[in-house]
Order: sequence, then C-alpha cells, then structure tokens
Amino acid sequence: MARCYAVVNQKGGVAKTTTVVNLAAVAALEGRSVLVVDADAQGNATSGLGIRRDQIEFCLYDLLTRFDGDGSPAIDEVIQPTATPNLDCLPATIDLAGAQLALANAISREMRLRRVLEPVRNAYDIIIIDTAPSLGLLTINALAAADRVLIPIQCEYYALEGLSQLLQIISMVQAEINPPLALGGAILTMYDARTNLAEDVAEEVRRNFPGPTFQAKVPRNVRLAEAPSHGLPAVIYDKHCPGSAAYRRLYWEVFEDA
Amino acid sequence: MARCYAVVNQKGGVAKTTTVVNLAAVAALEGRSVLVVDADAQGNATSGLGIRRDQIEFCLYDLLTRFDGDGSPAIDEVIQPTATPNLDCLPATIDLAGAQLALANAISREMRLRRVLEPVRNAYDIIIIDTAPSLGLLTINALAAADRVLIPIQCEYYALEGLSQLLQIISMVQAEINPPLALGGAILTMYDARTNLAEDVAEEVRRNFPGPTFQAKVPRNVRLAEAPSHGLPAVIYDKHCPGSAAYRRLYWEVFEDA
Ligand SMILES: Nc1ncnc2c1ncn2[C@@H]1O[C@H](COP(=O)(O)OP(=O)(O)OP(=O)(O)O)[C@@H](O)[C@H]1O
Ligand SMILES: Nc1ncnc2c1ncn2[C@@H]1O[C@H](COP(=O)(O)OP(=O)(O)OP(=O)(O)O)[C@@H](O)[C@H]1O
Ligand SMILES: [Mg+2]
Ligand SMILES: [Mg+2]
Repeated sequence: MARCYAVVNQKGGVAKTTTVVNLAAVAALEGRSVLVVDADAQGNATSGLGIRRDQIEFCLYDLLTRFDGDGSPAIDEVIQPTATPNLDCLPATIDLAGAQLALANAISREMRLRRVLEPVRNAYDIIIIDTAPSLGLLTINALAAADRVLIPIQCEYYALEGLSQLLQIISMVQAEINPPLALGGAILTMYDARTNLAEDVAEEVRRNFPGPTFQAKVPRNVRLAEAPSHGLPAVIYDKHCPGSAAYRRLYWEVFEDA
Repeated sequence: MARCYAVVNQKGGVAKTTTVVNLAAVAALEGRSVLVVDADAQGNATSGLGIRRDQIEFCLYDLLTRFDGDGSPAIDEVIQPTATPNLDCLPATIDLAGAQLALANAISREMRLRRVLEPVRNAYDIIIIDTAPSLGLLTINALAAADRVLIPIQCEYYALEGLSQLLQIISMVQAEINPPLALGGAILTMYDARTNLAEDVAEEVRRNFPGPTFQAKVPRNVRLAEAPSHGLPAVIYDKHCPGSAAYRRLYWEVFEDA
C-alpha cells in the first residue's frame, strides 16, 4: 500500500514542484516505485518530468470530473512513464483550471482525488502530489488523499506569513475529512547560508512550526532551476550539484519510515 | 484621474508583490500620490508596507462583499497611510480568501473592484493592484479595474509555462469586460547575470511576448528579500542596493506617460 504525500504551501514559488520532482526521483533511483500526481493546472511537475503537452491525451482533470461509466478513461490510461525508471506521472494540463468549477456541486467533492487514486494505491510504494499556490478545492483534495503533508518553506520573510492559515486548513481537513492525515514536516528551501535572513527565518520555523522541521536544508542552487528546461529532475540532470545532494539527504529523512 | 495598473502572473513567487511595493514607493518618492491595492489574501503587500494585522479594522473584503447602504465602510475608512509619504494602502487580510465564494452569485461580480475604486480614482495619480498567484475571480476583478497590466516574469524556466494562458485570460477580459485594458509590459525579475538560464529566458520573453519587455531588469538581490521584514519597501530600506536602483530605472519606463 503506497504511502501518499501532499506537498502544499499557498505561498507561491517556494519550491513545491522542485521538491516533488526531486524527492520522487531520488526515491525512484533508490528502487522504490513512485507516482507523481500533478494537481496544479500550471503543469510544472508534468513538464519538469519531461512530459510534453502534445503527448498528453488525458490528464487528472478527466479523472476528477468524469464519474464512472460515462466513457471516462481508466487511471492507467492517464498515468505516463517518465525518463526515470520506477517513476510515473499522472499529468496535469491547463484543463485542470476548470476542475474547481466542474466539481463545485459534486457529492463529496473533496474526496474525488482520493477515489481516483484508490485503484493504484497498491501499485506504488510512494505517491507524491504537487499542488498549486492556493488553498482551493484541488489542494483540499490532495490533503484528503494524503497520509502525510510536506510543507516547503522558502527561507524568506513573506513565506512565514501564510503558515498559520495553512496549518488551520490542515487541521480542518484532519477534523472533517481525513483524520489520519499527519504533518510530515517543514522543508527549508532556497536556503542561502550567506545571508542572515535565511537563518532568521529557519529559526522562526523551528520555533513555531507544530511538527518536525527536517534537518536537510535545500540550498539555493541554480542547477535546480536549470534542470526543468531539460525535462529532467536535477538529481539526474546534475547529480553532483549541492541541490541534488540536499534532496538525497532529505529523502532519507522524509521517507525513512515509508 | 489615476492611471490604474494590475500586476498579474499566476505563477507563484515571481516578484509580483516586490514589484508593486517598490514601484509604488519610487512613484511616491517622486511626488506622485499613490494607492497600493492588496488583492491577495496572503496580504504580503500590506505587511511589506508596514501595516500589521492588528491595525486593520476593515479590508478590501469588506468593500467587495458589502453592497451600498447596509452599513458597509466607506473606502476612505479602509485605506490606510503608510510610513512613506504620498503612499497609501487598501489592505488585505485573510478574510479576502472568502471573497470568491461570497461573490460567486453577485451581479456583475467581475466589476466589484472597479466599482469599489471609483470614488478614489481622482484622489490619486497612480493606483497599483497586487494579485494572488491565481487567475480566479479576484485577479479578473483586478484586470477589469485596470488601465494597464504589468507582468513580472522570473527569469527561470517554469515561469515561461503559464504565459500563454495568462495572455489568453487578458484577451478575454479585453473582449468581454474591459476593452481599453492595455498590456503595459513584461518585467524581467530575479535576473541573475551570472547564469545562462536568465538570459535564455529573457531572450525567449522578448521574442514571444506580444507587448513590450521593459529594458530595466531587476537583479536577484537579497536586500529586496530583507526589506519586508522591516515593513519597508527596499527603495527606502536600502536605497543604494542594486535592487532599488533597478526599480528606480523601471519606474521611469513603466510610468513615463502616466
Ligand atoms: N533551491 C533552489 N535553488 C534555486 N532555484 C530554485 C530552488 N528551488 C526552486 N528553484 C526555482 O525557483 C522557482 C520556484 O520554484 P518552484 O516552481 O518549484 O516553486 P513552487 O512552489 O512549485 O511554485 P508555484 O507556487 O508557482 O507552484 C523555479 O524556477 C525553480 O526552478
Ligand atoms: N529581485 C529579487 N531578488 C531577491 N529576492 C527577491 C527578488 N524579488 C523578490 N524576491 C523575494 O522572492 C520571494 C518572492 O517574491 P514575491 O513574494 O514578491 O513574489 P510574488 O509573485 O508576489 O509571490 P506570490 O505568488 O506568492 O504572490 C520573496 O521572498 C521576495 O522577498
Ligand atoms: Mg509549483
Ligand atoms: Mg505576492
């Protein structure tokens, strides 16, 4: 039975996608079978794994909005392999931007993603969901489907501001729709050791975050930003760079008990 | 009559807020009277201008969702001065996260912000609206209220992906609800001259963006990220840093005809 992780933070640009793509790739290189679910209409995780828009016939939108029997695709027709062995992707396209509206009146609309993933929970060791910078219905769906929540936090001031709201939403999901959901932990990203700002924010997170803060900090490293243009995770595009080393350390902390 | 600018990009973390706060501050220092409208429930522009949560009695949410006559506050009870002379702020709080739902069935829901700002259009030279990393109803409201759209683009690969969708939404707003809306231009942000990635992306933007790309590039500069923790725009917190110099150059390009 796969352990399912949702990577969530409504603050934009904090390295949600970079964390999903690279943690998933490390897990796959370690021999685990991994599924990345792209629940962000921007589709950055999909393209970061090398899947081009013209290769996608169905995406997560088709699974979320079509109920059984009306000719909707089966999930294994939507999931695609990636260039990395053991690593598959359930892709997103811009259609996903219409999901919130399409599901607005659906019964149990928060549980659609959980239902969609049920048929493949036993086919993978790890499922990891990338979300949009929002606390809307799709992110709630990701929290409802997950066993653990991972929260990337950019080591900068604005990233601290939304944290209490995010934790409130997580507690509501735990209380109302997914009681076993656990806080996996905070991941410190874009940590620039040369500035006081990064350590000040990191200290603030360690003091105030109600769950664990992972030891491994992901440094700012341009190779992490270059890898997506090659459609590869950085841990494959440049496995020796500081960013890749950090994601390998992070893997052992995050998935040690998966 | 104020010229109104919306700063929009659904990609997260591309420096929308940093651009709004610093361009507005430069304009104020140049003697223009400026209003920053924070249309993002994260409230980063509000705190970046030094307005603390406990100082806010009413925010944009109260104006958007209360129609005339039922005891709603007048806009000048909601607008607050900032530490910078000539620079006021219409603040946001987390309440704003409820605006999309509250307005879902309102008549002419896309035009609420435009109506809200009408009484103060003549009180300012420049109005500049910060938006969330989303193309939802609040961002549409900002586009419907604006005369010009400014699009910050981080010089990294993922930031290019959402551009065509953003331009599609802008054309729909121009066709349906705000025909005079003009593309002000693309602003290249977090430009790191030491990497090829930045120049590759910048070149791609200049080639494909259907409007002007401003000459002034905003370099990556940690002082821009430090300023918000002091509740000050960087152009005031550290006016001599490279980031501040870039926003001053950008001011002359963006507002030269305002
Ligand atoms: N440690 C790092 N060092 C340098 N660049 C990074 C790092 N992590 C991420 N990036 C880059 O920063 C930008 C933002 O990261 P990313 O897109 O992963 O964030 P996100 O939280 O998924 O954004 P969104 O909120 O839009 O979904 C990207 O261009 C990415 O390549
Ligand atoms: N040129 C720059 N150099 C260094 N840091 C920057 C620069 N511009 C912005 N930042 C920092 O990068 C982070 C993202 O910027 P900002 O919050 O302004 O982006 P945004 O587009 O408003 O994000 P969101 O999508 O969440 O609204 C912030 O911590 C900010 O302080
Ligand atoms: Mg992302
Ligand atoms: Mg912002």
